[in-house]
Amino acid sequence: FKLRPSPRPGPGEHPLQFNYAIWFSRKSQGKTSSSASYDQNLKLVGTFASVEQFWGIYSHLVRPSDLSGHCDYHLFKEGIRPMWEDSANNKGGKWIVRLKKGLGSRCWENLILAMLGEQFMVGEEICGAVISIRYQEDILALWNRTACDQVTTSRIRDTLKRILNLPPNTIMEYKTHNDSIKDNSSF
Amino acid sequence: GTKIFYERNFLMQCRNSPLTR
Repeated sequence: FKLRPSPRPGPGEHPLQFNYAIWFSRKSQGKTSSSASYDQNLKLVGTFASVEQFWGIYSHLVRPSDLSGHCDYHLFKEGIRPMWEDSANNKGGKWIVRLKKGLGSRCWENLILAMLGEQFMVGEEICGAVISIRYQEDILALWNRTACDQVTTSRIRDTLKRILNLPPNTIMEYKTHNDSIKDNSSF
Repeated sequence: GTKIFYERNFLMQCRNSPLTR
């Protein structure tokens, strides 16, 4: 992945603060949940460096709510693999927002547009975002680098609430990747 | 360097730009 040439904004395009990659994964049959099998299921969809390149990829993707089965989109900064073990993530954590079925596509779009537009105002802290399509709910997660930095995680939570415009009783939980590794479950 | 911020509405406008393929 790191050997790929980095994308560059084309003439007249609007550059993003960071380059990004979109990944897709679908849970394989069987019950193995090792990090190796997770890694194997990650498929790189594309990379982009500008607003226009983002739309060029995103517009061709199936909307999250129209996917079936147990699958995830991951949108991460270029160079960060969407895995707990990546060096950018291993001291980090994520905000988790559980959504009723039907809200996933709209909330995912609002989340990633805020991330690409640098609306979180937490410097280099944001690593990436995930939407997980599950049988009874859709789950958004926003990953950051430093789980122990409470000022940053609180600011991310407040911005998330604002940009997702969710009902006030929506439950948000923060989980460190270290805890996810220990209990070997993501949510 | 300078930070590149974009508001949601601006990003949505770019979706319809002729540069977006």
